[in-house]
Amino acid sequence: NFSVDNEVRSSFIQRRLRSQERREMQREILSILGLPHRPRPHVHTKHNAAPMFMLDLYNTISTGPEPSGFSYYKPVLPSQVSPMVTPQDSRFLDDADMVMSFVNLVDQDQDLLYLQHRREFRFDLSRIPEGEAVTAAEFRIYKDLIQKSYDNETFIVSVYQVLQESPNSEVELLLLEQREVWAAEEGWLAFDLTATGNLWLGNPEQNLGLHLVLEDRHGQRTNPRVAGLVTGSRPQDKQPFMVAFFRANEVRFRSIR
Amino acid sequence: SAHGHKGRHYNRSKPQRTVQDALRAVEAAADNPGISKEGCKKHELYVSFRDLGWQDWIIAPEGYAAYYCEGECAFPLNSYMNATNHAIVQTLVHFINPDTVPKPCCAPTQLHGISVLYFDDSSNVILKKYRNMVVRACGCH
Repeated sequence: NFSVDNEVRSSFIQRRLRSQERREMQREILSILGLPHRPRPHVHTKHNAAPMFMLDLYNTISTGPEPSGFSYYKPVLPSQVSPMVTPQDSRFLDDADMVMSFVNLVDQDQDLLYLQHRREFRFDLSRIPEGEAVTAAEFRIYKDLIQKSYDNETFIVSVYQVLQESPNSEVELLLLEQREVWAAEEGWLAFDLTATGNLWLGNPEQNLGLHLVLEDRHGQRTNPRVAGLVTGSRPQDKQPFMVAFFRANEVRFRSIR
Repeated sequence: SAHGHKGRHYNRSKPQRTVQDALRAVEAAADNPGISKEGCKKHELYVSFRDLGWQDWIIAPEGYAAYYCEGECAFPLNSYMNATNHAIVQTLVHFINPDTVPKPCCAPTQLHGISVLYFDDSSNVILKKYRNMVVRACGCH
C-alpha cells in the first residue's frame, strides 16, 4: 500500500539531533534509499515541467484514505499549466517500480537553432541502475494555441530517432511517430519512446537523440514555433522532457556497510 | 526434522525432562510479571526529510512515519505480541538452553511501502517506490 503512509506527518515527540547523530541518521536513510551519496542537483526548481509532471504522478499514488489523527503534508502545485497525467500514465505507474524524467540536454534557446526547421533533443539515460527495464517511455512536448490561424489549419509533427550522425554525411533518421495536430489544439503531446528507451538503455552509444520536424499542410517544413510547439526552456512549465517507467528485473540487496 | 527417526527414539526420556524443566521455568516467569520488561510493540519514529536538511533534493514527501519494533518476547506471549507458533517453540527452547538459544525476536510482521520523489545530480527527477519502509505491526518471531 503506497497510499496511506505517504505524506503522513504525525504529532510524534520531537528531539533535536546532535550534529553527529544527524550525520549518522542521514547516512542510514541514504542507505535505505539506495543512494551512494546525497544528490546535488544544479537546478532544483520544482516549477519546471518535468518536476510538475512527476509531482502529479506522485500525487496520483499518494491520494488515499487519511487515517484519523494524522495531518497530511501535500505538496502544492503551482497554478500554471500542469502536464496532465493521463489514465494511460496511471496504468504505466501501477506497473512501475521507478519513474524518471529526463531534462533535454540540447540548448534550444540559441538563436541559430531558430533558423532550422528541425529541433534536436537529447536525454542522458546512462545513470539508470542495472536490472531496470523500460516498461514505457514518452517524449512530451507542449503545444500552445495559435491565435492567428485558420480554423481548419493543421500541421504534421514527426519525431525521429537519430540512428547515425557524422559531420560529412546526412543524419540517418528513423521515424518513430507522426501526428496531425490542429492549430487550435493546446496541451501536451506525448510520443511513444518505449522501444527507443530500451535500446538506449542497453546500448548507450546508440543514444544520439531525437529530431522533431514540423510540416505545414502543403508538406513544407517549417519552424516548430509556427505551430505553437514549445521547444525551448521558456516558459519553464512547458519545457519538453522525456519520461520513462522502469520495472526492476531482480531483487536488489543493499550492500553491507 | 522430517528425517532422523533413529535420533527421535534414541534417549527418548531426556527431552521430556527438559521440556518439563522449561515449562516450570515458564510458570516461574509468568508468576513474576514485575520483573519482565515491556512487551514487544510498535514504537513511533518519524523520519523528517525537512529536518535532515534535504529539501533541496527531495521534492516529496516532507517525511514519513516509519515506526520500529521494540520490546521483550518472553512468556506469557499473549495475543497482543502477535506471537507465531514458532516463537512459542523458540521460547521453550530458549528456556531449555538459555546460553545458546536466543529468545524470539521482536520484529515487524506487516510492512508497507512509501514513494519518494527526488532530484538526482543531473536535475532529472526520480519517483521511486520503496517497499517495506513502514512498520504496520510488530510481533514475536
